[in-house]
Amino acid sequence: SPPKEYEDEVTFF
Amino acid sequence: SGQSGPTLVRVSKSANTLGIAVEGGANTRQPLPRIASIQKGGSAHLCGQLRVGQVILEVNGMSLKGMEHRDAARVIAEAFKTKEKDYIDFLIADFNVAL
Repeated sequence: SPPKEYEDEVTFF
Repeated sequence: SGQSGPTLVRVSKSANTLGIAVEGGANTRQPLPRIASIQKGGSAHLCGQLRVGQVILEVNGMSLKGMEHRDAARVIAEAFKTKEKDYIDFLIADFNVAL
């Protein structure tokens, strides 16, 4: 599978 | 500051939210989760020992190394949700060093 790009993924807790 | 190695920070669950935003994870350019923001009034803010830009190496002794964003996020969320502890221990690094 192609590399995943999660750089912009932000989770708030 | 910032010249020492990883630091253990205990955050008491003193507010209804942890109050941090976390970015990154395995298979990204930010391979370990990094604190993107800290919300005023949240548990992390009240703790006073976490800073934006710090990298989270471990949560309650569990390494986040190799975890993709959603998995690392789940670990953090569950650590805040569990009633077994009234705190979360974070192992923090000030720099995005290779580990």
